[in-house]
Amino acid sequence: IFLKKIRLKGFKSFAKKTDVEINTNITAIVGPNGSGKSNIVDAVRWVLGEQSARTLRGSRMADVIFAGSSERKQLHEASVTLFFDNTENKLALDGDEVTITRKVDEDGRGDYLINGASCRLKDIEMLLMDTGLGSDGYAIVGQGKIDSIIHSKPDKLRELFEEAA
Amino acid sequence: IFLKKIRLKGFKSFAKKTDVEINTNITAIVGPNGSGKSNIVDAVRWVLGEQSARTLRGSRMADVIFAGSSERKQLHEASVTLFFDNTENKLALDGDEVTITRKVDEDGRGDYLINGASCRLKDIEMLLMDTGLGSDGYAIVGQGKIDSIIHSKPDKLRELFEEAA
Amino acid sequence: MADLFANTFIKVKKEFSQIFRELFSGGRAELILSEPDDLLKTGVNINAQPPGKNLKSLSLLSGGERALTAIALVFAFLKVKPSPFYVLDEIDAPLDDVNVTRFAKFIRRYGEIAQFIIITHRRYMMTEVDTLYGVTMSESGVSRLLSLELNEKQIEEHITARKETG
Amino acid sequence: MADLFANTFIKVKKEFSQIFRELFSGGRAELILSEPDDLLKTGVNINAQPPGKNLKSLSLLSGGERALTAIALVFAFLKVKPSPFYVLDEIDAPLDDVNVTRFAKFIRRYGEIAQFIIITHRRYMMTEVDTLYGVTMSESGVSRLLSLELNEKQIEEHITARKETG
Ligand SMILES: Nc1ncnc2c1ncn2[C@@H]1O[C@H](COP(=O)(O)OP(=O)(O)OP(=O)(O)O)[C@@H](O)[C@H]1O
Ligand SMILES: Nc1ncnc2c1ncn2[C@@H]1O[C@H](COP(=O)(O)OP(=O)(O)OP(=O)(O)O)[C@@H](O)[C@H]1O
Ligand SMILES: [Mg+2]
Ligand SMILES: [Mg+2]
Repeated sequence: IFLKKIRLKGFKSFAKKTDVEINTNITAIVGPNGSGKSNIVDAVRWVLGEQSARTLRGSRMADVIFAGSSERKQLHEASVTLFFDNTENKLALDGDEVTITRKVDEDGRGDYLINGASCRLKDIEMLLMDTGLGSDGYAIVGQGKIDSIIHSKPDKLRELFEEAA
Repeated sequence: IFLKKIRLKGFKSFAKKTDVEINTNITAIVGPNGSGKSNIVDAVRWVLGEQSARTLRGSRMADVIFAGSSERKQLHEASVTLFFDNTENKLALDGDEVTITRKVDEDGRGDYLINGASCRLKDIEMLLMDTGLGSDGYAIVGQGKIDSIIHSKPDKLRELFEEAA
Repeated sequence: MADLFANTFIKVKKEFSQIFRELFSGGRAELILSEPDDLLKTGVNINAQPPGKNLKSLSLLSGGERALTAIALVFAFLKVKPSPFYVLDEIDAPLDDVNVTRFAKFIRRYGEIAQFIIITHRRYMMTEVDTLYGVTMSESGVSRLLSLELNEKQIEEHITARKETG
Repeated sequence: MADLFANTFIKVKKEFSQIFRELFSGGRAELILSEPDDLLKTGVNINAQPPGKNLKSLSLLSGGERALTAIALVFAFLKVKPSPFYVLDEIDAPLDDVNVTRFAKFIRRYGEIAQFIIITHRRYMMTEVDTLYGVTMSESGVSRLLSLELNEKQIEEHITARKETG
């Protein structure tokens, strides 16, 4: 499967709907400090099921909702969608495109959706099971985190092998 | 007081005696990864009395001695000396130049010297007491450590004030 | 269970040693089992020695050397069990300019196996990619994404652009 | 004792807010006592809000924003109780090129108060200093220090120089 697009709506500093088209092999994202690059990384982690608000730099899940700026009021909901190309039918679903969505409202109530239909996180984990994707593991290396890979305890390192197996 | 020179002998990757002249306001040290820049930072921390081998990235104090390379045998002793300009007599000593030295041998036996004469760490701390220098505090910011300043607990932050007071 | 682990370990171990040598132009590194007789419980340790150096302790490596060693491990796993995409947030921060360029060329070859989304501030990374996006906050506090042409001029303008504030 | 702390706190607090605004071209930040009624036991908290943004939590700041905030704190202490010299190891790593340049010019002004030894990989830092040294390991595993002329050519040669290995 390959990733076609990441859509952010009301997620952190992305108040306006933003589509990040990922239709090539290597995409770089650049910009000034504080412009929102790591927020895109957080969005991917989040939609893949990240459970820890702390890993997303907040204290509660609702902290990912656009909190307002000096010129714009805060929003009441955040959502992130991954659009996958499924033309090789690697995912256990029909259709050339598969979407995975996660939403949260300001009361912290969340929802997961596959192809627009409400589901549980478990369904998403099952769907992605053989693809090697998941919000754990080593496919997403956060800012400042490359060093901690080396400093992992021997049993923590072993877990990476078990996930890859 | 101001720093004139840092002399490294057998300290980490500085197998040969090396003098770093610091006779201007702003000195930058550049070079490839692994060339030895942070080792100079470790040297300054060490000669000012750093007690933790771990802060110096080793497991015992003797780890700061040049451990040999594919072309050179290991050494048996390391020493670092700071040369200070004392022409304004800010330090409680006579003489226009004051030196502070620290040595260690491979058995971990160490020594401190002021102007070449053996002394205790306490004497060095007393000498530097009103200068604001010390291996603690915030005058030496290690690689990757700028972030942790912000994440310090409130009482840890308070300690910085007490040291500055 | 232990077989699956052993199998994966052997493959990743081989890739890791190879990729390390490639990233460092020499030296050697190995993954070592902490308890080789107990495959169910053993942990995994990393030994790394950049070229010409004589030290075994990972902690004594420099910031850039540790980053490259970690990169070798991530890519060793990638070759054995690739994820469809990788998101790497400023992992080039501790690298010097030469290593950034080498890493950028290195990633190029893996573009066949997986998709990469790389966040970076380093110019030598920006020139080796297929697509370049700029994130900007021309409206305070609100991020916007722009497509950037992969030419020096647009990259430069985006890096130096700042909203004019008081 | 509490007086000494209170005195230092008030001075550093004032400098911190000022330096933050300068480094960020706006925004605001403050040092806040966690227990203002108990000067002997109180801790100190940092509140920081870059320009145009609406968030109070330090953790939500970006990597570069946190680095600049920490720099503001270090320099606030420097103005109140300077150390004779400061050794800063790659503290510019998370900064974008514009912020590296601004930080380099910012440090220049403090060169009057204290000596600075700055380790860096960033070109825009190298051009704003008085003295430039290059560290090299042309003999494997052994560091050597060279004086570099502050011109583009020598900086470039040193950055791109690598021992030719197999
Ligand atoms: N819920 C939210 N609502 C609005 N803005 C937010 C929210 N969460 C975080 N932000 C803002 O997003 C900005 C951080 O963005 P991000 O971490 O993506 O920056 P960055 O581009 O990665 O910067 P750097 O290069 O410094 O790492 C912060 O200034 C923060 O104030
Ligand atoms: N006791 C020792 N004897 C010999 N070499 C040592 C010793 N301790 C550390 N080293 C070597 O010094 C090198 C690290 O140097 P240092 O950390 O100063 O690099 P650096 O220039 O700061 O690099 P970077 O830019 O990646 O941070 C390592 O390769 C390590 O092998
Ligand atoms: Mg970031
Ligand atoms: Mg270093």
